Amino acid sequence: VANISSKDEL
Amino acid sequence: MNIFRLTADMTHLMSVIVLLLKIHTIKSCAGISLKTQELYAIVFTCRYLDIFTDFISFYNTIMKVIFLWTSFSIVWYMRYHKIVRRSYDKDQDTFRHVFLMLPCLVLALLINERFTFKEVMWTFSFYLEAVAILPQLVLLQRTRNIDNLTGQYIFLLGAYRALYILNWIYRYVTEPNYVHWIPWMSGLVQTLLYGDFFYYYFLSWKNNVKLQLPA
Repeated sequence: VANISSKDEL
Repeated sequence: MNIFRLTADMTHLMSVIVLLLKIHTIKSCAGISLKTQELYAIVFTCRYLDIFTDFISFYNTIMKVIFLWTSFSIVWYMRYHKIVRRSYDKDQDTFRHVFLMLPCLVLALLINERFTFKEVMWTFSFYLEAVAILPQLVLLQRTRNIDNLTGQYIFLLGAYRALYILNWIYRYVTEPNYVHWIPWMSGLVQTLLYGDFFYYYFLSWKNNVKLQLPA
């Protein structure tokens, strides 16, 4: 499961 | 932030600058697909819904603002600027948005990391970005004369996603729990769509001749 909070990419 | 990611973002930024340069200095958008530009405006709007709710970094926020602002201004110039809009090849740019948006929306509703509005929109933005270049590639095929700035713009746009793939590999290897299947798969599809264009771009560069796609 992906880490939802790690959306630091553009 | 690793070097691949930074280079990718800078390449993306450069692609936008090249396009705005063409619009501002030559006052022309010849060879540029308004459909693709409108799809990008939708892509960034849907992806950056978190701009006010989740602060990640100063860099992150500034880049989001830049991509949102530039994508909407490009659309504005192409639609409404009294000189620029005259150079738009309306009759050649016939791709229908709905044929790209609808399947992406359905896919985002079915395959996402979490079934919430923000998550589905975020997912939709990746699916849509992967195929948003298609109207531009179709227009390019129809346009016999591809000017240098248009060629460079599309090359930089393709290179940006290709560099993101290196960033994803690097992060997967170096960071624990770094897994993002949705951007990975759609990013891969997006890069593959540029394959043909890259091939002819390098060929024209190697032989030092004007870029032309086969009919």
